[in-house]
Amino acid sequence: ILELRLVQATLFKNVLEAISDLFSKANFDFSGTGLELQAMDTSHVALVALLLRAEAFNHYLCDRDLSMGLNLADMAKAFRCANNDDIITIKAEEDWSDTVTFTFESPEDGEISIFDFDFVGTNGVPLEIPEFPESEYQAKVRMPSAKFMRICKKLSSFGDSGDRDTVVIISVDKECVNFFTRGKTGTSTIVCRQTQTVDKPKEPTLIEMKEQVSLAFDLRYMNSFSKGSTLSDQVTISLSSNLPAVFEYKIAETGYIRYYMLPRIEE
Amino acid sequence: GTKQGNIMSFFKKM
Repeated sequence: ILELRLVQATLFKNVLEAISDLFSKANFDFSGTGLELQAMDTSHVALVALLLRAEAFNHYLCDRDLSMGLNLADMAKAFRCANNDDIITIKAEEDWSDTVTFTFESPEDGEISIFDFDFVGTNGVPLEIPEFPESEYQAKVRMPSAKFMRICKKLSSFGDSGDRDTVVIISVDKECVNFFTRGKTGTSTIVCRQTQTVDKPKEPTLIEMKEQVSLAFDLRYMNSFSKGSTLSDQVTISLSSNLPAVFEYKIAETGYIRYYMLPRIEE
Repeated sequence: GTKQGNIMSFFKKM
C-alpha cells in the first residue's frame, strides 16, 4: 500500500509547474526513501530527475516499492484547480487496479476533490543516471534561479525563438559566465560577473572553473529548464564538453530536481 | 550548424 500526505499542495504544484510543459509523462518510483521521478521529452533531448525524500511528506507510508507511469498533462490540470493550502493525499493499493488516487481537501470549507489517474507507459524511463565525479566538469556556475530565468527569457525574446534550433552558447572563464545567441539581425551577449563576497548580495553568482569552456545548447530546452526556479532560488549549472550539462535546483534539504541535456556538437 | 545528441542513447551507453 502507498499512502502519502502533504499538508500543502504548493510543493507538488511547483513540481508540476517545473516539468509539465516540456515532459508529457513521467515515471514515479515510490520506495522507502521517498519519491524518485524521471521523464524524457518526446525527442529524447532532455531528461529530468526529481528526488523528494520521505521527509518532504507529512505522512509517508510505502511498504513496497511501487513504480508507475503517469500523464503529467492530466496531473497538471488537476493541480491547477487545487489551492496552495489544500491537503493532498496520494494513495495506491497493489490491487492491480493500475490507478493512483490524488485527494485534495481544502481546509477552510472541507471541499474534497478526488482524481484517479490510470498508469500509462513511460517512453524509456527510468534510466540509470551515473553520478559523474566533479573532476569531469570543466566548470560549475551557481546563480540565482530568477536571474537564470530572466536571462533565458531575454535570449528567447531576442533569438529567433520561432525557429527550431535557436542556440545559446554558454562560456565560462574564471571571472564571468557569458550567454550568447544569434538573432535574425544581430547577436546578443549577456555577461554575468562572479559576485565578490564583499558585495554580500543575498544571492551570489559563483563560478568554479577548472578550465575555460564554451558550449552550445538548444535555447528552447534551456528555457524550459529555467522553470525549476519554482522549486529553488538557486540553480547550479555543471558544464562538460563530453557529458550532459546538469541544471540542478536543490529543494530545501528534501531533494532536488536535475535537468540533463547534451551540448550541441559541430555537424 | 550544430547537431543535438540523444540523452537516452547517451545514458544507455554508460
